[in-house]
Amino acid sequence: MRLKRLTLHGFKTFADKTEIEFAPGVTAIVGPNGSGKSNLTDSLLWVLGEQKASSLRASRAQDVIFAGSARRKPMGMAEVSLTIDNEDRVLPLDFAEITVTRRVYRSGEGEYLINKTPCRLRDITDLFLDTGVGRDAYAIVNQSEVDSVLSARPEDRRELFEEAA
Amino acid sequence: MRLKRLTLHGFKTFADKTEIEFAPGVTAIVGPNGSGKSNLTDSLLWVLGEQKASSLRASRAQDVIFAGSARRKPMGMAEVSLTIDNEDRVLPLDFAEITVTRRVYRSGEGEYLINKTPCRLRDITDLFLDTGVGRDAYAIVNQSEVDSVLSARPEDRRELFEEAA
Amino acid sequence: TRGVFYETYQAVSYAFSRLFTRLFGGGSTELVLTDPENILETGIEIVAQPPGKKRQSLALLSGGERALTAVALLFAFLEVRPAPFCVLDEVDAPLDGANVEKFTDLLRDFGKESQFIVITHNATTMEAAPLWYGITMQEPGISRGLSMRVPENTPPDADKTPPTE
Amino acid sequence: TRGVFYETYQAVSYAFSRLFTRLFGGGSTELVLTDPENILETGIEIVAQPPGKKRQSLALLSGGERALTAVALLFAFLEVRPAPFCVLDEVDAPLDGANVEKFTDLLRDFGKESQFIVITHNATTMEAAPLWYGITMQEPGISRGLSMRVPENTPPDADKTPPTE
Ligand SMILES: Nc1ncnc2c1ncn2[C@@H]1O[C@H](COP(=O)(O)OP(=O)(O)OP(=O)(O)O)[C@@H](O)[C@H]1O
Ligand SMILES: Nc1ncnc2c1ncn2[C@@H]1O[C@H](COP(=O)(O)OP(=O)(O)OP(=O)(O)O)[C@@H](O)[C@H]1O
Ligand SMILES: [Mg+2]
Ligand SMILES: [Mg+2]
Repeated sequence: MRLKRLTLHGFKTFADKTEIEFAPGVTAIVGPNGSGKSNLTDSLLWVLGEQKASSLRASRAQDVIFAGSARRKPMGMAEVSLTIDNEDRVLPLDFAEITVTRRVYRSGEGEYLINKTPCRLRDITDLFLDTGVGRDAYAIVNQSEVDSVLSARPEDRRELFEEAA
Repeated sequence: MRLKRLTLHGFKTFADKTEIEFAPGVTAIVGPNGSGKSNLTDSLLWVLGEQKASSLRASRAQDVIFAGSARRKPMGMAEVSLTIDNEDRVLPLDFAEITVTRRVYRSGEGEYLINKTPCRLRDITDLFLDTGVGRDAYAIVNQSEVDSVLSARPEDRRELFEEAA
Repeated sequence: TRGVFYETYQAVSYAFSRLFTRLFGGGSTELVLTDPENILETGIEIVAQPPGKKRQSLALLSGGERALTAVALLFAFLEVRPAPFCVLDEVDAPLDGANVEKFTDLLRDFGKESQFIVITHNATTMEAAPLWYGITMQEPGISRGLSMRVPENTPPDADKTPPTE
Repeated sequence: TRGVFYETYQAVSYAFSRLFTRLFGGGSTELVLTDPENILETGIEIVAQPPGKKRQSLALLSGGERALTAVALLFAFLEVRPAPFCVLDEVDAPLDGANVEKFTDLLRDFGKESQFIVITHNATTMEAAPLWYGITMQEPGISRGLSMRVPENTPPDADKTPPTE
């Protein structure tokens, strides 16, 4: 399983449709303070099914929709799509390529799609279960979060081990 | 009021007696990870009267005494002295130069001195009251603490304003 | 003391706005009393809007934006109630090249009136300091210090963050 | 699942020790079950001893030592249960020059098997990545991305941390 492409539209500061191509190995995301790098991490967590707004530095689901800027109006919807190379069938669906899409509207209503077929949020989180990917996994480390594995209580730290087991 | 000299002996990683001279203006403290830079900050907080061990990343008073290394035995006492230029009499004592000394022993017992005269911890904290210096003041910012003024609850943030008022 | 608290709050609020606008090259801030009827117990909310962006919760700000905002608030306190000295432990860690320059500018100005002790790994910050104090750990577990004046060459063990365009 | 948890805990414990020793050039670690009689609910304590130093509580470790220890634990999980991709948001921020080199070494090795997305301001880390994705904010509040392959020159907006002796 490998990430191929991430597409954002209306998600936080990504007002215009933005496509990011991933390569194998190490990719560095660079840019000035406040330019949107951590927002990319948030969009990955979100499209993989993150349900806690606070994990995305937000307080409500709608907070991830582009809120406008000095020159632009707020938008009505946020959409993120993640396209994955599934040649090795690590994801339990018989497709060589899988695209997962998530949308949220100002009303708070959400839409979820796998390869353009509407589904429930649950179907997306189930898809990634036990692959070491997605929320609660050790594989996505937020800014200023790396220290928290050390300051966590021993009982909370257990969850990481359960995820790996 | 200006800092002139900080002397450490047996405080955390400063096993050998170390004297640091301060200049007016900006001094940069530099060195590799784990070399002892933040321990210097801890020693300043401590000699100014910090009572909470957790503010010094410790759990008990004795934790600040040099605990030994691969080659050296633990020591029995930690001592820090801070010498201050008091020409302007900002500190309410009629001395042009004031040296504040604090010691702690393995027993947990402490000793406090102002210009070599034994006193109580209270006398040291009183000396710095309302000067904008010392614990609870805005003037000493620990590593990874600068963000906490933003994440603090509005009621807790009030204390900073009270200190400045 | 009601009056003194309110005066301080007002003065810090104005200084914070001015310093934020200086550091961010624009934008605006507000300090809001949570309970204006009850000056003796009210908390204080912080609102910060970087230039060209929409006013949003502090949580949505980036790591670097939060650090810069906290610096603006800290220096606002120092402006209203100067402290004889100030210790800053790696507050520049999340800042990009351009923002480190803004920070050191501020440091130089405030350093004319007060003593600043700045722990840093950043070469730009180091170059703003006429005096360096190096902490080394040649013998494992044992800190030693050495004073290094008026640096001519590139400092050892330092990050150089060149300013962005 | 009792057996699986214990096996995972054992494997992570060994990997953590090996990786810590690699990153710190020595020292040792231990993962300790807080309640060995109760595998299904036990917490996990972390003990970390940098080379030549005394075994002490994690709280006393420096900012950079904690970051490196957390990286060792994170990569231990990745070694025991490889994740298809891993996102690291500025985990290198508190590291000095020598430690960033150690970190990027590890990143290169693990990057042969997994996809890594590394958000960073550090030029040494950037140079370890064959692909860069730059995020810019030319229009205030609006993020745009651009792919930059095989960097020849010094990256824009980057901290260069030269290795210490
Ligand atoms: N829904 C939204 N609409 C518009 N802007 C938003 C929204 N949510 C967050 N932002 C903005 O995104 C910016 C933060 O972006 P991000 O955290 O990705 O920065 P960054 O590139 O990681 O910076 P740093 O290097 O400082 O960590 C903030 O200025 C914030 O106001
Ligand atoms: N009582 C003690 N006896 C011996 N060593 C101690 C004691 N207390 C703390 N230490 C050691 O001090 C070291 C931390 O030092 P410090 O936090 O000052 O580093 P630093 O120079 O600030 O590094 P960084 O750049 O990573 O922040 C740790 O290795 C810790 O084990
Ligand atoms: Mg960020
Ligand atoms: Mg430190």
